[in-house]
Amino acid sequence: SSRLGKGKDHSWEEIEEMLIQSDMGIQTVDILIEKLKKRKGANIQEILKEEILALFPPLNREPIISPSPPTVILMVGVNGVGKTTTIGKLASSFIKEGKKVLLSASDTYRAAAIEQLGLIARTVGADMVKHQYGADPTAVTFDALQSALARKYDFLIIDTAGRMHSDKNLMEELKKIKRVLSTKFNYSPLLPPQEVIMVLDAHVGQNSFQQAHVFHKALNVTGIVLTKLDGTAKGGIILQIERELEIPVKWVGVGEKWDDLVKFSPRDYVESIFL
Amino acid sequence: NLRTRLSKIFKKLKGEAFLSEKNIEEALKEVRIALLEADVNYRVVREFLTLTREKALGKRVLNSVSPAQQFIKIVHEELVKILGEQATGLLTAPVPPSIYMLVGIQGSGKTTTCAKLGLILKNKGRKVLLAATDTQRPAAREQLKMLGEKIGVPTFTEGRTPLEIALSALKTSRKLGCNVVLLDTQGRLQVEEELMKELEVMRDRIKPTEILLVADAMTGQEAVNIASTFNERLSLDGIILTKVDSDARGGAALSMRMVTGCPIKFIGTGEKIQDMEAFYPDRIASRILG
Ligand SMILES: Nc1nc2c(ncn2[C@@H]2O[C@H](COP(=O)(O)OP(=O)(O)OP(=O)(O)O)[C@@H](O)[C@H]2O)c(=O)[nH]1
Ligand SMILES: Nc1nc2c(ncn2[C@@H]2O[C@H](COP(=O)(O)OP(=O)(O)OP(=O)(O)O)[C@@H](O)[C@H]2O)c(=O)[nH]1
Ligand SMILES: [Mg+2]
Ligand SMILES: [Mg+2]
Repeated sequence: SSRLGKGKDHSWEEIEEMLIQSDMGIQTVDILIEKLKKRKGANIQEILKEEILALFPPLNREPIISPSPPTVILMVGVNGVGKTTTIGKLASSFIKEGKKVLLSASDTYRAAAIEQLGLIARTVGADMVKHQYGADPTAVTFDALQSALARKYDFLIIDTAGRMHSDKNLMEELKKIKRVLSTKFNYSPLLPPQEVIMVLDAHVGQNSFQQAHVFHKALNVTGIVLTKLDGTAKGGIILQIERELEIPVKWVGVGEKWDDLVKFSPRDYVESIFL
Repeated sequence: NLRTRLSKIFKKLKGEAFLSEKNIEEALKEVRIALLEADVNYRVVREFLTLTREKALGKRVLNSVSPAQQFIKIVHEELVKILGEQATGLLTAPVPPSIYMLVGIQGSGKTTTCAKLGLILKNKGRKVLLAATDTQRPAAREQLKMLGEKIGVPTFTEGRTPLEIALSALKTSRKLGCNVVLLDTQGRLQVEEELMKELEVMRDRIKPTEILLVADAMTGQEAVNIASTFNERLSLDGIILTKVDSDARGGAALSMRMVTGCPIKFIGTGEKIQDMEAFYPDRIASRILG
């Protein structure tokens, strides 16, 4: 919780401590402290909120929908950040709007990844395409794409195995998965995947920037989901990610239930840092 | 990097007999930046700098190395000292089975680590039983069961509640003649009160030989709150750091070690079941410093 209060006298160190502990990183914190020093006012907390809010670039945070279905969403990220769970949440929200959703079990590697996605699909009302463990994830993805087209799904969401951005072979595999999604569409203006969504865990520190940077170079990430914000971590590194990589945070995960996904708003986020 | 930045600070030190206080303060500023970039917690950094300052003050300048190298060596040694000078293994219970309970926040690597430890102990000649007590996550028990099959170790999954599964697993371990039981638990945030209580109850009823916090090496500033809360509530016996194969600097290791005093016992270095090693502070210390 923030110890900054209205009218309270705060040292620069206290303010710096609070900002660093939100995982913003020294670079962003230094920028903020410099801006604060130029401002006058008794209510440090309000001034700080304004300055943090002002750091957010004006990015388009709307989901990208294909003019002709399916809208294809590729979910990527390192191990354990919440990709599969977030797919369930997205699918659930689309289905509540009356849309038809197909999931592709393209994580053919991790133990019980296919069973996990299968249970999620059944729970939220989505269909799923799967092969066997050890199958080529590109083949599963292509199979799912065929199904999505033939059976006119509104959304196709691709689950992928977690992987370290420092693993060149696994990043190449992901590029292949992305490429196969556009093979049937060389006439369309908006090639699938319309969204490459990177999932980041709010508890991860500065490494999230490196993750976003490498995944973005490889795949051209169109949006970020910041998960586990129901914990005490603030995920402040997203400021540097948005400013330097221009990737918008589109949603935040705030729990493990299927409706625990909220549209990202910089204003709400800034308020939450001070809770 | 830190070494070049320190070289700039200390190159004016030619002909001096001692590392000057002024040079040390400038050098500590650079160390501070390096540690914060490495995800070491803000307050832990402050404490570490105080300890390092004491070590560096009054040190004679050596002729054998540059002052920058000497200073880095002081910092590195202090890091290694705090991280724990040697790997400590797992305690064996006086009366079998030895029960090791794995806890931690969502996605940290508990289920995978459970199997990895199972393999290590099996290779040491122990008779291992894995117990899958996560009844919440879809296919969690299936996940541990698949891993258990891979390493040829039985996995117990029967029961309606985590406690029921754990107690039944203990009964079964005696029937099977197992001398090790590894308990996988559901991931939980340290602020999920009901779930933390559930772990306390499990600890009281099961009386594990060791409770191990499984924590992600990429964790940022909150590593301190996660580790200290789990430690206060459960009294941890050790920490296992996962995903050390990432290119994260791993400052969370220093933070968690410093606030809990718990030994880091193992590190996870990949997704394969073989990817687990004993923790040696030297390599992690170098990584944290960058
Ligand atoms: N508290 C909380 N837990 C979450 C959130 N999102 C995901 N989780 C949990 O994080 C854990 C990992 O989620 P997964 O969806 O399996 O993560 P993943 O990225 O698919 O993992 P891998 O496929 O193994 O790389 C699960 O226990 C989820 O319930 C969130 O927003 N809040
Ligand atoms: N690269 C790498 N991946 C790891 C390591 N340890 C675990 N993982 C991966 O991290 C992801 C999460 O691992 P799990 O074992 O499911 O984590 P968990 O703590 O049991 O997750 P919950 O039960 O949802 O809390 C999986 O994709 C694992 O393969 C490691 O040391 N290195
Ligand atoms: Mg997954
Ligand atoms: Mg698990």
